[in-house]
Amino acid sequence: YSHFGGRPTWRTTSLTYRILGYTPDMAEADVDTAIRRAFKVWSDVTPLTFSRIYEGTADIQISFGAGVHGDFYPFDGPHGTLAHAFAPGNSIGGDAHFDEDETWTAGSAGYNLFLVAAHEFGHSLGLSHSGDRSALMYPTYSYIDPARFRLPQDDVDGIQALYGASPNPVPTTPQATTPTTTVSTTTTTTSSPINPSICDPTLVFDAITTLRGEILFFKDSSFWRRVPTIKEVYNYPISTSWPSLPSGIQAAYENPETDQIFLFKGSKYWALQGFDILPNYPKNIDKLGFPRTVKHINAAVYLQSTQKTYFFAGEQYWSYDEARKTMDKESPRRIEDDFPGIGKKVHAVFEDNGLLYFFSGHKQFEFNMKSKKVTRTLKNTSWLGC
Amino acid sequence: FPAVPATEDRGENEQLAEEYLKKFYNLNEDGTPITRKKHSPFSEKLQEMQAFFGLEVTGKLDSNTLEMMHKPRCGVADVAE
Repeated sequence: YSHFGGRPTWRTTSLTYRILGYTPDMAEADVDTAIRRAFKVWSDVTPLTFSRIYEGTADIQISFGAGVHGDFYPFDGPHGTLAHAFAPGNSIGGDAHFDEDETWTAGSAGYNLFLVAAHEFGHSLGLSHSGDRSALMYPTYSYIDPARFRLPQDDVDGIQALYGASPNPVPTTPQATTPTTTVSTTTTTTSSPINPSICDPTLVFDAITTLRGEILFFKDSSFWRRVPTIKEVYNYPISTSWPSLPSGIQAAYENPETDQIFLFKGSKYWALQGFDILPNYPKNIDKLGFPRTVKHINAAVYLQSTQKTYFFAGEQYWSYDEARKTMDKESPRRIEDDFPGIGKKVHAVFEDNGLLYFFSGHKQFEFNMKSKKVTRTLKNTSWLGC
Repeated sequence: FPAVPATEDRGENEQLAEEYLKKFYNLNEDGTPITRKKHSPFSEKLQEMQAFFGLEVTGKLDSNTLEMMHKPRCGVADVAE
């Protein structure tokens, strides 16, 4: 790691930030989330706290601009320079500017705002570029799934050399929190921390999918949302997030290439982008190539390595080629034959870090597609801090 | 400038490299005459950049160096002013 010349730092640990404007590339709520999480990367390992203000001048002013944008460092159009930030100090010091000519996203297409913002805020706090290729402060952008993001040790050492360590280190495993009563009626705030009932060992999930680095666990009329960067799990009624969706979602999967998730119930399925249901849905599953004998899907998962989606129904599975938009000719095949050890039926499945996690009844199996073997048997609720 | 293999877009690459080194490695273009030195300022800055990124330090604008220059990156200079 390295620090700026003269080692400029903030003299207070309570810093403020203000988002001066938004990029049209992303929903404002997604920008807010990306920025909040990017600050949390640093507050987790230092005594620093970051509070958002909506008026006046914050320590760290955040803006999007293209080309010449009010400092002496004009941006250069798409790609090239993505963003820059200034070392701690008065006036422009600490401010972070993002090139509006880039395509900003909450996913893997374009440039992930969370990843770039976390890097820029490192500058805002006094870190210069690191020569460690694995460091967040390495100057070139490379995508990593935000859900799997952990601040590399080089960056931890660099920032703690300036501000010291956090008095309350963040635990490395999710912690269950006390249940609270849900009272809000808005979509974005109607949630409650994890209810201990989710730790019931007999719980069987209806469906599970990833969503932009998070993991959603569906059960009856609600879903649990696991946000790895804040290490908490919250419960949301399906009806408040997606009023037009039914309860009892039976299968779900994410296609990160298109930044879409698909939810299935009965013979119908819906496509969503983030939390927005796309027009012209629901559609019938026969559009995907299923025979009429298939009445519903039990589970689905998209494999990035092959660009195929596996649909599990009864004791069989179908392989759908997302690139060609057709069902593979060899489908259906018996689950038992190609996924030995996971049982005859699948209730839910998702992919994480190249491994498949199958939920069958009360059991969860970690499955390696390359070796075609179950590598671990886990508790159904292992992802939820139980 | 150091010798580089002749390619069709050599001029464009050199221009890109020059802009890059000016922006991130303080390569000066202040009008002072280039004196006879072992390495040109361009080559020295190129070596600085190659060393920072762990590339082979040749002082020449090779394909790996160019590839690194084309990568999307943060606009803060690697060398403190």
